[in-house]
Amino acid sequence: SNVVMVVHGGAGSIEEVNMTEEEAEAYRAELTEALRAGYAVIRDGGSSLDAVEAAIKPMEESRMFNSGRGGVFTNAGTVEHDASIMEGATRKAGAIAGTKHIAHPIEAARLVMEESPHVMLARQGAEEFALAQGMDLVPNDYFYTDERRARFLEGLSSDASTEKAPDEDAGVRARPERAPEHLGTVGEHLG
Amino acid sequence: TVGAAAVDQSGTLAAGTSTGGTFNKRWGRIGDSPITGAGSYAENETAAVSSTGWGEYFIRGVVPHDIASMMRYGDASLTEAARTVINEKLPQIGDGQGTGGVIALDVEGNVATPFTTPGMFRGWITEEGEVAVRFY
Repeated sequence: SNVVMVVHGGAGSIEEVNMTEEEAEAYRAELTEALRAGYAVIRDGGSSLDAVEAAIKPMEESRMFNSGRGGVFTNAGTVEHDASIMEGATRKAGAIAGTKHIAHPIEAARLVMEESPHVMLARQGAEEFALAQGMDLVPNDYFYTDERRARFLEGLSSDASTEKAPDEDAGVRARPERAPEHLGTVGEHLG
Repeated sequence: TVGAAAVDQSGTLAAGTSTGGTFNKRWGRIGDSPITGAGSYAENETAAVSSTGWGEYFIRGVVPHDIASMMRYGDASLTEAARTVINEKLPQIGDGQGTGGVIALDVEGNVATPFTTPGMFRGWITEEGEVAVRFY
């Protein structure tokens, strides 16, 4: 084979992969854009790390995938991100976890790899590091999509134990006594 | 979750994964995506791998690293290692819902994309720029 790049946009439950032809075409276009972005780097002699970052960034920008701007809501009504990157020649690796204000988590993960002695930084510390490295932070609602928000609100309305609105600070005061019932199916847990 | 794996003209592999986690997660839950060896893994001698699916199982199975280890220590091919780890070692859960999948690439340009869920959004591109996209 002579494949130089492969991408994925997530594994889907039955509900998620039962698409209309229009939705399928939209996914096809987004994945193709990501592949072509990474391919351009490889074709021009760039590194595989640059190619991976170039391919993932458009998907983080897309509202169709559970990453970046399309990230799903947490129980606190916020969007949080995790990301990692690794290079095969040196086995250098970098990751960020639980950030809420980094527009391109894959870029932050690479900065951890290349500009820190660490492998993983989490939450506020990761964001402070990203800021120190020159990355801009964005408000959490930068990541909200109407569809994800509606799904979150639908879950709230079906579960009386979780009485809160989407709010970046809600996590510190919300104490649901049990898992919401709408979390009951396996598919809900797939990333 | 999204991910990518690539090989450049010098033969260096790289892999990356980026995610919004699981819907309605609580307690600071972190999945496999940021964990080296579970969400992403790359070594030139074996493979570049990115995972997607139910993170707790990918963490327990250290799935991408396990694929690379089967190649390194067991002389398995990329396809054989990826298929074995996803289809035989990764727990199968739920009623036909599955657990997830990986994309994997080696320095020879071989690609494997096994998954146990009903679908996995994925695609690859060749040296000549030919694109393939698959959902099921």
